[in-house]
Amino acid sequence: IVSKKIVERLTIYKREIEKLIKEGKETIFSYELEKITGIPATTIRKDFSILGVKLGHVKYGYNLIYLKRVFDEILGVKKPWNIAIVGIGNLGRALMGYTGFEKRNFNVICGFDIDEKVVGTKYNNKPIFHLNEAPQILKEYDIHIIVLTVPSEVTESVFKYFYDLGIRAFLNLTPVIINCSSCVYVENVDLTSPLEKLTYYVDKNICN
Amino acid sequence: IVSKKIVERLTIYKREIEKLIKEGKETIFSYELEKITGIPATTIRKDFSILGVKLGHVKYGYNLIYLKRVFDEILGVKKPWNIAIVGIGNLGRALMGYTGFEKRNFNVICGFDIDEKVVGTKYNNKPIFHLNEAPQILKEYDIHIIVLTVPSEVTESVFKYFYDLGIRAFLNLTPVIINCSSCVYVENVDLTSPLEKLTYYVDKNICN
Ligand SMILES: NC(=O)c1ccc[n+]([C@@H]2O[C@H](COP(=O)([O-])OP(=O)(O)OC[C@H]3O[C@@H](n4cnc5c(N)ncnc54)[C@H](O)[C@@H]3O)[C@@H](O)[C@H]2O)c1
Ligand SMILES: NC(=O)c1ccc[n+]([C@@H]2O[C@H](COP(=O)([O-])OP(=O)(O)OC[C@H]3O[C@@H](n4cnc5c(N)ncnc54)[C@H](O)[C@@H]3O)[C@@H](O)[C@H]2O)c1
Repeated sequence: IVSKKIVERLTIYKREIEKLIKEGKETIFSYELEKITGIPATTIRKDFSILGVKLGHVKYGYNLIYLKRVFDEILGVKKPWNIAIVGIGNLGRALMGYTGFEKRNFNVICGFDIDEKVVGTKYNNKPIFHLNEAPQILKEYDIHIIVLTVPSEVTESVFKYFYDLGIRAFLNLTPVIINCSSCVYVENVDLTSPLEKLTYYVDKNICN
Repeated sequence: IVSKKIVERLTIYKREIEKLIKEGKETIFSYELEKITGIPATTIRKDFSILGVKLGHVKYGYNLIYLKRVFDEILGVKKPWNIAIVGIGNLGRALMGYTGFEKRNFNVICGFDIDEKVVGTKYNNKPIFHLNEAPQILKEYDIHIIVLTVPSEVTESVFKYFYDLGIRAFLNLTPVIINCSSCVYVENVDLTSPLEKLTYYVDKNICN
């Protein structure tokens, strides 16, 4: 089992490698990956050896298709993962229809909500159940990951409800930081960090 | 002007520092920040010296309030930034109502769309203009950043339209990678990387 920080860097390596493959590149050296990601080449080589990546070819570097295969394997993205979205408002609906998930083997199975106007309907051909139907639906469809797009006031209580039902992985899109015990994994997404990077450049009026 | 990679790390430092301040901590050493972020302490110290941060106190470390003030200054987040959202569908509406932006001095001024049913209405008290009204609206409200939440098919053309109107900073939430020339800054956000981190943990059935 590798540290959380290596997993963090692993998704960065994978994303950049996928971009390079799309651009038609075949190999890469660790110092080139350093230029693209900003992660020191020594850290990259250390990570690769911990992750079990074979040494790169002295003349050509690492083969990109090989790297992607190894990383997909480690990240467990080869298996299809069933996910459910909780809180089918604006953001929840956008995620129910997002094609980016299916392409990476994430199947959005259904949604959960408490609003009578929404429960029992379908969005993008996926059913929306009432929150209190979750116990049997999670088992029936083998759902292991919950995406939270509920109003901030109910984030903690909805998280606890699904934790008690055995869910151990959450993608939290609400602005509330969830206090969690051990044995659960929460990934928080916040759109303001990318915006702050933009303001740095606009503020200094600089080009790339 | 610092490198893109340092700006990338800067937003990570700032986010972690804000969390620590919220938890009531007052100082931090670079080796503690390394444990939290995974960024080597040598890189942290080098970044801090490039960013003009005063050396930490030998016994106590760096003062967190001081660090946040310096980083806010550098990132230009002290000034209010006017932004507009283009494509007021599910995702666009979620962003029009997102409280996380106002808290960090980002003012969502308005939206742009082409759908007659949406143009001329308001969402969360903010007006939605037709795309062809952008030339005068951007100037009138001093808008410097555009958030793209349009369908993938039109990402490139809408990007080009705003680039030609002088916009140099874009937050791209569509799955299309925009080919951009120099002198423009695009931040791409993709929800599948955080999901891939989750699958690593669920797959290995490990606790934090
Ligand atoms: N991370 C980001 O960058 C970002 C961006 C936009 C919005 N958000 C956040 O996403 C969340 C949703 O935003 P929105 O614009 O879609 O809001 P919304 O009000 O349109 O949708 C909320 C939905 O949650 C449902 N709901 C309420 N209580 C519930 C409960 N106990 N169990 C299940 N469902 C429940 C409501 O019925 C509604 O359908 C908010 O917390 C918002 O702050 C985050
Ligand atoms: N980054 C992510 O993780 C993520 C998540 C969900 C959705 N998305 C993406 O966000 C985008 C929007 O998703 P959605 O569910 O809100 O779609 P949607 O169809 O609900 O909304 C699209 C809106 O764009 C408008 N539009 C179409 N052409 C336009 C043009 N030329 N100029 C201005 N407006 C135009 C439409 O009228 C509509 O209001 C899609 O590209 C989707 O793939 C990304």
